[in-house]
Amino acid sequence: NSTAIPENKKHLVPTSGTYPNGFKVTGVHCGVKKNGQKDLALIVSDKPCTAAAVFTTNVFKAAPVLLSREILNKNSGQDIRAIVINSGCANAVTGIKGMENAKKMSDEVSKLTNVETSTLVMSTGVIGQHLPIEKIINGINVAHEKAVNGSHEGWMEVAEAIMTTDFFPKLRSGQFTLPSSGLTYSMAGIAKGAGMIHPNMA
Amino acid sequence: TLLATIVTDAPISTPALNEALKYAAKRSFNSISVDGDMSTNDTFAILANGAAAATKETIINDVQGQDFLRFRDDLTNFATDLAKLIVRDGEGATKFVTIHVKGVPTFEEAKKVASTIATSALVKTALFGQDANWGRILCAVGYSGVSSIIPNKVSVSFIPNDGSTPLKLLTLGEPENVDEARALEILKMEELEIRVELGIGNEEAKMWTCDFSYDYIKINADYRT
Repeated sequence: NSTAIPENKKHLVPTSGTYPNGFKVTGVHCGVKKNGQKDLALIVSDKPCTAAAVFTTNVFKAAPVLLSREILNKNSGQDIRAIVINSGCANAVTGIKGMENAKKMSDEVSKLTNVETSTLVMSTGVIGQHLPIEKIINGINVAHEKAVNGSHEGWMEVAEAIMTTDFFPKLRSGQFTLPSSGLTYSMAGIAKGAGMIHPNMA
Repeated sequence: TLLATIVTDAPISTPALNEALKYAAKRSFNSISVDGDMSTNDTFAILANGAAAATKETIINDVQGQDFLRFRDDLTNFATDLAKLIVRDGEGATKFVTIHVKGVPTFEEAKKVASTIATSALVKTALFGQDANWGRILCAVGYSGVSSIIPNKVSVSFIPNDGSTPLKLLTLGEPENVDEARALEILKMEELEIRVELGIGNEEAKMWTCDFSYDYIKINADYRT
């Protein structure tokens, strides 16, 4: 995807970064997108995480939104190990089958990390279509094998794999120090979005 | 759709992380608009694995403590950077615009006015066309639903991003004799601020938005097919 970044947006894409310890990441093409571009991102923590999220307040919440909220509530925001994200299909307004597919995505990653119900799911793309779940399950296994710890290339793959109509991948990282404990920690962030953007998440 | 994930190796308890995330979301991703449409899938999640912690005592837990406040602010700034990238994309946006509404009784009302300007299709097309059509901005302020607005207390300015002199468009409800050449100079810049002073309170809010471009229309004309 990155080869198509317009000249006037290239300066917004980082060429290096400082990434947090203990997260393996990657992005792959699994077959949701028809053009061969990356469409599945995986972030896996070596250690159990505390987690929090806010979600769309749209009445028609997509299956991955409902499932991720349920998992966070069930786990009380603890012991989360992974996030899996697909692009190309939003798995929104997809009824019971949509919920089953979102759960299959989550369960497959949780199985690979050996921690039940520990994976949040996100999807983005066209509304009202079912996920090609077999392709996604295969992609999850490929991504889990491929995921690497803390590399800039890995994080770029993640940022690219969640793109839809985005003109460029959105990735930031940084290191910070706390005033009392003196602890230095790192943050990495990816985002996607270009259109249908007026969030009011809670 | 907006999707955002932030991961950190900071050690932080779930209640503190929740608190920080809510604070950050309100001031970052919930303060942007590209086209005024809310998705079915918007999600902003954060994972913290604590791998940076040397001891158990370093866990951020006290939401009044200095370490929490710094973490919360770092997260907010970090999330705001990511949120701004989405606006800078805007499916081909050519302008990055800060809408800054000041002098309002409450933050919520200030946000409401900022949001109305940020989602006005006519304001956004004028920005693309580099037309200093402040009438459209004022019109949006007027239908924002904030009933306490007093027309002859409202002022509107363009603030250029290069630190040069701002351009007053409307002062206390009276139109300025606008220098169109200067207005065009500012509107040609990739970044600018539209500042609206309502003069009826002390609160303020910012939103970040962009123009509507030809690319935006082309992309969304046949997205599904």
